[in-house]
Amino acid sequence: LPLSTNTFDYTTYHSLDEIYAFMDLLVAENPNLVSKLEIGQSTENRPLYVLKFSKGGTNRPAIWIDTGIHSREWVTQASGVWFAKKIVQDHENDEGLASILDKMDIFLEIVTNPDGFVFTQTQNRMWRKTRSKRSGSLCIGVDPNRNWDAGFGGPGASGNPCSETYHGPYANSEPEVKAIVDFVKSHGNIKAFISIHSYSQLLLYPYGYTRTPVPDQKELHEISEKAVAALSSLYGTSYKYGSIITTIYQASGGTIDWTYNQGIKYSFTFELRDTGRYGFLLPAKQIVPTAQETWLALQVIMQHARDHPY
Amino acid sequence: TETFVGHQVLRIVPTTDEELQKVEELQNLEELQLDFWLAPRGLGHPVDVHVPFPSLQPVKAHLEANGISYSIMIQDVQALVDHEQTEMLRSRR
Repeated sequence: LPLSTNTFDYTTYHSLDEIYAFMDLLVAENPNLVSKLEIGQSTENRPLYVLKFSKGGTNRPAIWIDTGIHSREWVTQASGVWFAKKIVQDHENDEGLASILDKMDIFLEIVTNPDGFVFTQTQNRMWRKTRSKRSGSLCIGVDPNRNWDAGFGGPGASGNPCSETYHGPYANSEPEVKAIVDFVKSHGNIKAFISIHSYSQLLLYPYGYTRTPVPDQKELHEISEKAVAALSSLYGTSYKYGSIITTIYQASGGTIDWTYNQGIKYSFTFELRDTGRYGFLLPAKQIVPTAQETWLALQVIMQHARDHPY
Repeated sequence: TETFVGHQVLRIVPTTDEELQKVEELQNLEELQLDFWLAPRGLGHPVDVHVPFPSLQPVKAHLEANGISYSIMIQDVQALVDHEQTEMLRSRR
């Protein structure tokens, strides 16, 4: 294992153990900024770790970022590792980030679906769902992005346990989802929630389960436009943006529909690189450029949340 | 461990409602073990489908019989997975 996060290889994919070891190194190197929380346990009893970046205070307004909820989308967990190091590296010398951390905390869950992630590394690289098993069901796993209590079970998810978009027996049936639900409710002061997927190069905001526009549609669309412009400015990567249902398809029980309905206005989902050359098998050499460009968009969203308290 | 030797990912861009319907029909054929990386979502939007080797011939026949053009996005899924593993091992060393 690397001796420090400075010698960690950000240009390759890593195992769950290596990512968890990275987290511990980052915390040990930066005890005044970074701490590690365990918000729950997965179906197979793996800890669900969240990194907290804070300059102090109690229950300050916060930003939540998660990666890897769909386990096969490896560029997202790898980007999450890069984001964590970036926050530490830049928290003093980057004025924008420093000012965000002066007022807000950042929570980052890098491996949101650890059971699925381990399964992709050991059994089936293409595994997407959780690894929950239920008696009487022929197939394993629930789509953790269809399991939230927002339009749950509606059109845009499947009731077939063998489907890749199986919504599960009931909302929050998956401990990986329930852990975030409980954390968001208990914290109560999260102002921006960003859930990161791949692929397709999209920046999306609610809703996915209904065609009814969200009340804040205009503002979210404007933020998306600015964020995508920032992202594209680095390498020219082209993104589309809009509401989930108008930009891709109807999807019920989705993460950010629930977070928005909880009152977290700045709720977004990213679909990172690429648009369909490698798909989920994005070459490792694209990890860092993907993370770098995405970081620019994340900063736009975070700065907007900082400047528009509600 | 699941292997993907001979598996391909096909990209289909439905341009008519009929084509879209024919592609959606594939979603219901569970025996083909198709994995839709990008699900059908409307005309002009790409559909990416991971096709196991045994299903390649029937799927391509279905598309060609219905005059639906497709491209091969990933020629050999296993080759990419192997490369990824090699990269990870190299990095560890």
